Amino acid sequence: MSSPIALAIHGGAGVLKPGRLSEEDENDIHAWLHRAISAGHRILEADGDSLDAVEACVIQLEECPWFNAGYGAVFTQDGTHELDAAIMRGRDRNAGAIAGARHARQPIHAARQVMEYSDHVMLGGSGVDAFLASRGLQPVDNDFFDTPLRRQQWEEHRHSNGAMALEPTHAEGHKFG
Amino acid sequence: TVGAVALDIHGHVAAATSTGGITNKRYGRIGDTPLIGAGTWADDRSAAISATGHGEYFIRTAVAHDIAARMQYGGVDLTTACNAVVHGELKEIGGDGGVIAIAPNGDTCLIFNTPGMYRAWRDEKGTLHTAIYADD
Repeated sequence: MSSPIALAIHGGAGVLKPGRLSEEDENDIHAWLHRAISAGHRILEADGDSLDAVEACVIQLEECPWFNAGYGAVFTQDGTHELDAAIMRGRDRNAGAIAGARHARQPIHAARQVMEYSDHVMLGGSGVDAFLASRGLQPVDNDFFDTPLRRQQWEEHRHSNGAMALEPTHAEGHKFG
Repeated sequence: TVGAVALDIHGHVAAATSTGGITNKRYGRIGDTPLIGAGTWADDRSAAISATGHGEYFIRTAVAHDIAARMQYGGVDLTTACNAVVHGELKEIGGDGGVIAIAPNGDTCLIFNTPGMYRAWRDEKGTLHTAIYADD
């Protein structure tokens, strides 16, 4: 007997109120969301695995500069990017996670590599890059993740009040998630 | 933060989450990392969950595992568990954000305590939907 299939995705949550985004931007976001969920949906419709489906969705979302993961990730105080990701399989509760990665082209894929090819649940910092290199994955320069919008937001925060760095606010443009 | 949860035809759930943290973070802060149990969880006995929001509050309330535990040990359904955690446990200590979750029976929840959350889902008829604001 086959199970029903189900799928859901998210970008960030926060101060998203009608009128703050242009209609053009809203349409662009809807298109990205549809593209991302469609990637996973095709896998599920073809009787594929839920783990492959969630990875496919998140890889698409990581490519979208509207969301804070992968390309378009926010800047740290020192002007670089640190990326985090986790993946988990419900069948056996196997899991993999990375924290503070700097050169992983697709962070969620890196997390899956940790899950499937390491003896560990979570790797952090430079260890992530070393592990990925051992797996033959090509690193990218950290500035690959830069976008003009994120740099502008970082500049505004850096010059307005650097002390707010550790305390996320609800101010517009202050990405969290 | 981005994430996905899925249930496949074989009855297995999975969850994935990816983020860059908060703007201007320092000291190697990992407060927004989707830790297993806080921001990400998948267990065929309960649900798959991915979270987005103020990460350190999600860690303190072990959001993803709390939802799963309420279902597994307390016998509540997915929507009840998600509402209790996102609008209760999390909000009570000031945590803003939301979760997406899917149970092995196909139940799907997208719940948040903020004015909006970028999101998309498949309904029971197979139609895909996208939304941004709470009222969408």
